[in-house]
Amino acid sequence: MAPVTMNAFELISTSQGLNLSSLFEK
Amino acid sequence: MGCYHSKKAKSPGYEDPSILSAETPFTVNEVEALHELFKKLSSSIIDDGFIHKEEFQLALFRNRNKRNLFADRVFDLFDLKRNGVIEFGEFVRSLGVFHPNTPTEDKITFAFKLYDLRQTGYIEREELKDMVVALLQESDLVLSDEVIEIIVHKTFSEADAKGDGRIDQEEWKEFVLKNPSLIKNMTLPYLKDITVAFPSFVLNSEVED
Repeated sequence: MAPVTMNAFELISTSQGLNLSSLFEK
Repeated sequence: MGCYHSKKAKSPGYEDPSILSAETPFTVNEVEALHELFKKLSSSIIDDGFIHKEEFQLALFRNRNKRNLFADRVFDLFDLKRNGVIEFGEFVRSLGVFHPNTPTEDKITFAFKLYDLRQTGYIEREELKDMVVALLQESDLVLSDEVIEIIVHKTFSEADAKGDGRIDQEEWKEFVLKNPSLIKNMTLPYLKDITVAFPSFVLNSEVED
């Protein structure tokens, strides 16, 4: 069961709200 | 004979690029290029020289009304003066953390502040669960509460080296150094090419780098 082996912080770090590269999109 | 130097009117909150450059990893020209980006973001809804929460959400999500726990935390951390808007100097200083040349330690500290939702100086178990739930809400991933509990419990037991039920800054640092991918999103390679992305800064430049 793959999700159980996930690191919670790794999961969180994929949030779109933490992906600031979107700020630079034209 | 004096030389003629005209200063264009700058928006409120504007700070001298040479001062910002001295305090951040950016060159003066890069700060000026960031000002071009800042002008774009800060005028997308209300053209007043400040980035409002809705403008930040619009830039991140293409949707001014999309609330997101993590975007709220980033906004609050960028808003150093805590006055509800992001000023130009705050924008440059905060983005400096995301520069590829910024020390890993600074990135680790920033990520800790992000995840310390209640600003107690610790990442608590409940906060970690709240963040996992928030992440799941914005993604298509559906997990049962039981599975969420297992993920949180496992991660917490690995990070909380002292076993006191909360993660302090020292434990967080050790945990990130063992799992460097956790702060991958704290680096924006794009910031090294900011003058290429916003070449119009040259038109408004007051210095030659």
